Parts: sequence; C-alpha cells; structure tokens
Amino acid sequence: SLEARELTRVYRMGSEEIRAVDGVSLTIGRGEFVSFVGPSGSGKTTLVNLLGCLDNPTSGELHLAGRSIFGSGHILSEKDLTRVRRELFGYIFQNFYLIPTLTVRENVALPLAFYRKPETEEEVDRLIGMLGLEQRRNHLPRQISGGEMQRVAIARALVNRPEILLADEPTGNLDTKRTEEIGEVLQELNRSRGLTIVMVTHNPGLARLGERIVEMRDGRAFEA
Amino acid sequence: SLEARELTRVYRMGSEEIRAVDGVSLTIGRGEFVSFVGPSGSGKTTLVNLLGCLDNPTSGELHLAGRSIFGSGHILSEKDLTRVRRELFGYIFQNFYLIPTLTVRENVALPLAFYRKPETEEEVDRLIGMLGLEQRRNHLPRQISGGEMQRVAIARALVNRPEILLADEPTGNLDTKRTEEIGEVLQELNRSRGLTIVMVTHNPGLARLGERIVEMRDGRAFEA
Ligand SMILES: Nc1ncnc2c1ncn2[C@@H]1O[C@H](COP(=O)(O)OP(=O)(O)OP(=O)(O)O)[C@@H](O)[C@H]1O
Ligand SMILES: Nc1ncnc2c1ncn2[C@@H]1O[C@H](COP(=O)(O)OP(=O)(O)OP(=O)(O)O)[C@@H](O)[C@H]1O
Ligand SMILES: [Mg+2]
Ligand SMILES: [Mg+2]
Repeated sequence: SLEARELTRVYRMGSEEIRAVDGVSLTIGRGEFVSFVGPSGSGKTTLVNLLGCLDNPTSGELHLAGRSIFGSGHILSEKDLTRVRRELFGYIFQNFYLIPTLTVRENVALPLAFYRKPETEEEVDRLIGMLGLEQRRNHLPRQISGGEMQRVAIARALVNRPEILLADEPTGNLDTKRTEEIGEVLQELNRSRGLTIVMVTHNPGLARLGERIVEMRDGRAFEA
Repeated sequence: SLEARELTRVYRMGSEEIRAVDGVSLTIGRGEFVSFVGPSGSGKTTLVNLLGCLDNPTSGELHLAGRSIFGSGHILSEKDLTRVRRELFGYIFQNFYLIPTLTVRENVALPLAFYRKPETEEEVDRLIGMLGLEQRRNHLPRQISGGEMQRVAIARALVNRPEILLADEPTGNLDTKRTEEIGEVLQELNRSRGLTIVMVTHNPGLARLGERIVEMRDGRAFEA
C-alpha cells in the first residue's frame, strides 16, 4: 500500500551534509500496524514526514496504492499532493501544532473544513469523549495541560476516519494509564477498521502493539 | 528550603471554576530529589510553575529558604521575584520554548546573558557535549529533532548551575537510553552538588530515581 524505495533526505548546511534519511526501502501493507523506534535524531520524524507526503525526498521513490507520488521521473502536482494528504492521511505531529485561537472542539473538527467524509460530524464528539476532553471542549490550547494538547492532536488526526494514521510520538506527554488507553484505541481501529498505522514511539510497550517494529539508526532502517 | 502552604491556583472561565491546584502543602528540603507523578491534567505543571515562582497562586503561601515569596500579606516585587528566579532556579518546560532565531549553543548560553555565576562559561560546552549536541551546536531549533530540542532545554536549565532544578517532563521525547543517561546526570548533580530537583515525569523508572514521590490527582498532592 505504501512503498518506499531508496528514500533519501539530505539537509545541506554550508559545507555540512546531514543524511537524515539515508536510502530507506520498505513496504507498509494496507492495514498493517508498524512501529518505528530508534535513538533521538535517528531520522524517524523525517522518514514519517516523507511517507506522509509532507516533505519531498532528496532522492528515491514513494508509491501509494500503486500510484507514484515521488520519484521515477513523475512528480505529483502540489494540488494532487494536497488531495492525497487530505483524503488518505491523519497526522499526529511531535509538536502538536494546535491552532491557538481555536477551541479544543474547533481544533479537533478542523480537518472536516478541508475534506469531509460522510458521517464524520459525530466523530468529533465521539473522539472528544473517548479521549477524556469533554470538560475542556471550549478551552483554548493555552488553557489546557500538555497531555490534553496531545490528546486533542490525536482526536484531530482520527476525526476524518483516515485510511493511514501517521503518529509521531503520540503519547510522550501522557501518563501510563492514558498511554495504554491510546494504545488500545489504536489497536482497535487497526483491527476493526483496517486503519494502517505508522507510529513512532520511544515507549517499548507501545511499540510492541504493532505487528512489526522497524528500527532506525543514523537515517537507515532495519527490520527488528 | 521550599515550603508551600495551602497553595491554590484557580482558573475562572465564565461560570466555570477549575481548581488546577487545590490546597497543596508540602516542604522540599535543600538537596532533595522529589518526583511528581499523576494523570494528565492533574495539576503537575501548574504546581511546579507555582513552586518555581513563575505563576502567582490564587491563595496560599510559598516560602523559599525562610523568605516569604507569596502569601501571608507579603508580596515580593516583580523585580525581586525576577532576581529569585534567575539566581536560584533552572527550568525545563514541558514545551521547550527555545528561541527560534538563536542557535543551539546560543539557546543553551542564554541564561548567562541575564545572570552569570563565576566559571559558568565552560558549562555551556560541557553540557552540550554531555547531552550529545556537539554536532548540532550551530543549528536553529527548526533544524533539529524533537529529542534534540528537549536536550537543548535540559542543557539550558543547568548552565547557570542553579540551586533548584524544576523539570517538567524532561524526557518525554527521548529514547530509553537517553532517558537513562539524563536520569544518571540528574542523580549525579543531586548527589555531588546537592542540586535540589523537582521533577514531573510520566516515566515510572525515572520517578523512582528521586528519594520521594508525590502523586497528584485533581489538583491535590499525596505523598506516595
Ligand atoms: N490557563 C488555563 N485556564 C483554564 N484551565 C487551565 C489552564 N491551564 C491549565 N488548565 C487546566 O488545569 C488542569 C491542570 O493543568 P496542568 O497543566 O497543571 O496539568 P498536568 O498535570 O501538567 O497535565 P499533563 O500531564 O497533561 O501535562 C488541567 O485540567 C488543565 O486543563
Ligand atoms: N531542517 C533541518 N536541517 C538540518 N538538519 C536537520 C533538520 N531537521 C532535522 N535535522 C537533523 O536530522 C536528523 C534526524 O532528525 P529527526 O527529526 O528525523 O530525528 P528523530 O528520529 O525524529 O529524533 P527524535 O526522537 O529526537 O524526535 C537529526 O540529527 C536532526 O538534527
Ligand atoms: Mg522526532
Ligand atoms: Mg503538564
């Protein structure tokens, strides 16, 4: 479903060259739950941003459901790339990027303004309830805790019932109990809805929820 | 050394009243290493901000080395409060608040511009080395990973060799190995230098490094 071939992302800073992602090839099948682990700075966020079509690789190819997204001489237009992102993906970023001027509920509902699948209106309140945000629905991001912000980001990523969830450290700010709950929610969505999950995590317990663990080290990926 | 009596912080939003910290009384002795744990939203960040003189309580008292900071009819001037913060405390915030236009090295060195103890210039490079940031010293915050940003925040908090370190979830974005290393660094500073450590963490292993664990629930604190 998601196929990367020799995906590479190089940052050039003056004379310095940083190979943040260094020739990564892997396939993530539809409905798989894959965990990415590895030391801080090993390239997990960079790789996940490439897989999620949020960043362009320096070289290499990305294919989505057989369609070429990057590479092989064929580049998707910005407009088509945007459509792919909205229709297929849900994102949980390592920095939550909540809109400071929108309430919790408005932040969760935001993706619906750009693209709405049928029957997703109820998802907003269902997810808010599931993630324990009921009492904070009208608060602004600066009026909630760090873990509450993280939960808003999780709800927002799921509101459009995406086919592929990209989750970059979704529980770093949460206590053990909530982390386990989030883990169960993700596992349930994977099993019952076939949600494809690409998750970066430093939490070994959470990583084991996936059926597959990919380890990153210095921009390279290794099947664990 | 740090004494709180009935410390309370209430947020009022329209008709709603949120008792984020609800009558907390505790004493943290000089050189103690205390871990605060508890569910997301239980008031840990709010309490730690009060203890670190970053926020004013709605009611209750705070005494620092016998000196009254808040409460008992005696309020410190903004100027004196600022001096207390700079001379006594190092802060690691849950959101790192790095200055986007300053490099890693400049961010770490920033507290020295406001207040400098003798012989702290070498601390900048020593901490950068200790936290594995050597290769990123000239990068801007947007050019480093999430865990690297967290490490910059840790280095910056320690650069002025503070007497009291307030650390709000200092390792949420770090892998297990780095988390253990940070834990050892903190333990070492506590033992060899008598650094008083007030740490919020969701990581049970890290919490146990402290000699005391305080649990928070709905704004109240309980000795574990
Ligand atoms: N400015 C504010 N206005 C209203 N409510 C607030 C404000 N800031 C925090 N709160 C609420 O106060 C409570 C305590 O927040 P706090 O940030 O101290 O929690 P926490 O224990 O640090 O949580 P986490 O583990 O998620 O970081 C939360 O329920 C939060 O929604
Ligand atoms: N814009 C940039 N310019 C230069 N180097 C960058 C840039 N963004 C990231 N890097 C570097 O690329 C490497 C990989 O970064 P990435 O954010 O993917 O790591 P990560 O595995 O997600 O780390 P963490 O676990 O700390 O979040 C890091 O060493 C980082 O410093
Ligand atoms: Mg990252
Ligand atoms: Mg907090």
